[in-house]
Amino acid sequence: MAKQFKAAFAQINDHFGELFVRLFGGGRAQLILADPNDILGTGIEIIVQPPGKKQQNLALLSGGERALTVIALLFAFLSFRPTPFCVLDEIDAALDEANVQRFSEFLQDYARSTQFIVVTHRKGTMEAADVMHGVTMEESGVSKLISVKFMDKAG
Amino acid sequence: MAKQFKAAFAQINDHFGELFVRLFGGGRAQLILADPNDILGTGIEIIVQPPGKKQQNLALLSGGERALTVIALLFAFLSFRPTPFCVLDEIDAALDEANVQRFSEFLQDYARSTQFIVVTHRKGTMEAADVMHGVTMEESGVSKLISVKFMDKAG
Amino acid sequence: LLLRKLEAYGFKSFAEKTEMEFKSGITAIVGPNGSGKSNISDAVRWVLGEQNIRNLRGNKMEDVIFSGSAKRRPLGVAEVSLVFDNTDGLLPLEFSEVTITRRVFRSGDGEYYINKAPCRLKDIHDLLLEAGLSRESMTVISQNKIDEVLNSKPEERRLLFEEAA
Amino acid sequence: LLLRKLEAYGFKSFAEKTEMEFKSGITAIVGPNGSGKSNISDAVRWVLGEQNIRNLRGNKMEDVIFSGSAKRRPLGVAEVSLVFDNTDGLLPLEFSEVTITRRVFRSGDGEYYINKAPCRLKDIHDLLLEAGLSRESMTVISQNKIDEVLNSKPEERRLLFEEAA
Ligand SMILES: Nc1ncnc2c1ncn2[C@@H]1O[C@H](COP(=O)(O)OP(=O)(O)OP(=O)(O)O)[C@@H](O)[C@H]1O
Ligand SMILES: Nc1ncnc2c1ncn2[C@@H]1O[C@H](COP(=O)(O)OP(=O)(O)OP(=O)(O)O)[C@@H](O)[C@H]1O
Ligand SMILES: [Mg+2]
Ligand SMILES: [Mg+2]
Repeated sequence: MAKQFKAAFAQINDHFGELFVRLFGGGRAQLILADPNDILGTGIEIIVQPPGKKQQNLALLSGGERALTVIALLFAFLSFRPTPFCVLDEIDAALDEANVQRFSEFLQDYARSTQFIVVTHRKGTMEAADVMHGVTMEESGVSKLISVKFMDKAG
Repeated sequence: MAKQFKAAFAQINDHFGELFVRLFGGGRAQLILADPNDILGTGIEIIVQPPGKKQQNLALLSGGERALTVIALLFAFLSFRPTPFCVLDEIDAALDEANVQRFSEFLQDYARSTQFIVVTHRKGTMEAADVMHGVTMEESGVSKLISVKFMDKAG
Repeated sequence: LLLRKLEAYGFKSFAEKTEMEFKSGITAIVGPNGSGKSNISDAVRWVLGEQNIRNLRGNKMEDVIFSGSAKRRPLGVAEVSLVFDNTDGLLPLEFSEVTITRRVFRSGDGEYYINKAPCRLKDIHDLLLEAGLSRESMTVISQNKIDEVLNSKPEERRLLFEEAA
Repeated sequence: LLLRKLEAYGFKSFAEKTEMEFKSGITAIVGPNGSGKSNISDAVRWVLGEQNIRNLRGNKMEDVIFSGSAKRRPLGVAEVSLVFDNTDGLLPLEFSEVTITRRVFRSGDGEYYINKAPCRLKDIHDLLLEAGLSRESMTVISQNKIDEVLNSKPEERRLLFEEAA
């Protein structure tokens, strides 16, 4: 039981560290057991150092830095327990244009082994898609799908 | 005490109703006292009906609809207790392009009596500004202001 | 396992029978505020067996049934189907195409189907567990999930960890 | 009353002496994630007298002092000034230009100034209260405030109401 948790924790921590560097273009991050002697009960802390900055409490990071950190963590969970398809609902809301770019390139890579359905308002994320569906309410209160666009992938 | 609360409540409720219609382009919204017989202790509920839709619990509304509803409410408070200047930090994050447009036109109007400092990532909001400051981190970890842009107002 | 199609009828703002197709890779869903995009993620969660109505932004299960608009009367039943290409046999069934369907009536009664054959909610849970598609997994990730992880204390984060791992 | 300028030095990511000018109407602040935009809203809150470090995303007051970067050592003091055009006399002082300044040292000691004359935090609070610029007012509104109102129960909303009105 404790062995299982320790193994899972180690693997997820590795993924998290790699994904953080990939999404931030540098820096480092890791998960820490608040009390390593109490494997079965201990809380989990997140230590983050964005590229070129000092290690900071998650609370002091910016809105976009926090969102990107948690995206790295959730995808670390996903790498540990894969799912065949995944729905992402506007998780790119807080990211600036450069981070949306990095995130969408990362997603295209990941999409080779996982099917993604991504709700988004962001142009960068839309450009990473293979197919796009529009949802509108021509008649108030009633959703309607509009024509499917096949994305012309530039290369 | 109760009289004061009642008067404030009535005024803010009026503002809220008007601002909602202005920002949503229709529909209606109001504040309700959960227990009208307990003026001094009662909670406050928010009843919302977006244009063409049925009256809904705030929880069932979309991310953008919820954000816009609360913007209407906060500006209703502001109309009741004006402040000479106001800092808005990315409150337009959840709005689609059409709502950002409506919000920025509303803000330009309001800015005739209140000075606004608006942190934003959204183009529509930037276009409503009279002046724009850029903040960057050329050197990691150190913020730097870059040249002020004077916005060419189209009309 | 590949998700081929989502069908929704009477689910939240989907008053009309709606069909959405998916390919492998990335499918983007776009549209104005309040148009129904998150209702699609809710539909996926729900048909995968979500039982906590709070995770679907409602108060009671019947909140997912189309409640009417200025011009339309409410409907009496909500139905969502997910159609899978099961050629790789990830779902332990003899079919190369698997459809899971969930329905709920205003009375609160629910119906469940696998390839049009009535079954219990438990059968759907067990089937999806095999494929790594249980409700607890990271199958639907929203901005809320992100805030939840960010604002949680270390002990709460551990629970998320145990859930996801 | 018009806000003319914000000066920050040693406050959070403002390791260098920084000056930002404002005109009437709308001033937009733009830039990449993590560049320091919200730190500017924090600076405004702080110099207006915010005493709850949680509202500034920190744990202890010294969290607002520049804590260093990969290339720079931490600083020992944070200082923010707001310069107002007081021609309309909204602030009850004889000056047509009013500057309020706040400083904090690593020791936790704080200093306060009105037009370079030392004063107490209370003097700044009282002065701003006259102009409708107290910390409780809607002077700084963030995405957090919006979520707070949305996720609050009716009783909590009443408290927000009483604060704001
Ligand atoms: N049972 C229901 N019957 C009818 N309409 C409903 C029902 N439940 C939710 N809705 C409506 O669906 C709309 C919300 O849709 P949804 O949350 O999918 O929007 P969205 O496209 O995600 O928008 P955003 O971009 O703002 O996030 C709301 O206007 C809400 O009133
Ligand atoms: N005391 C401090 N010393 C040094 N750096 C700090 C300090 N406090 C916060 N920071 C840094 O400031 C940065 C956050 O800045 P801020 O929140 O202003 O970003 P932002 O421009 O609002 O970004 P976003 O668009 O993502 O919201 C973080 O990287 C954080 O590490
Ligand atoms: Mg949504
Ligand atoms: Mg910010």
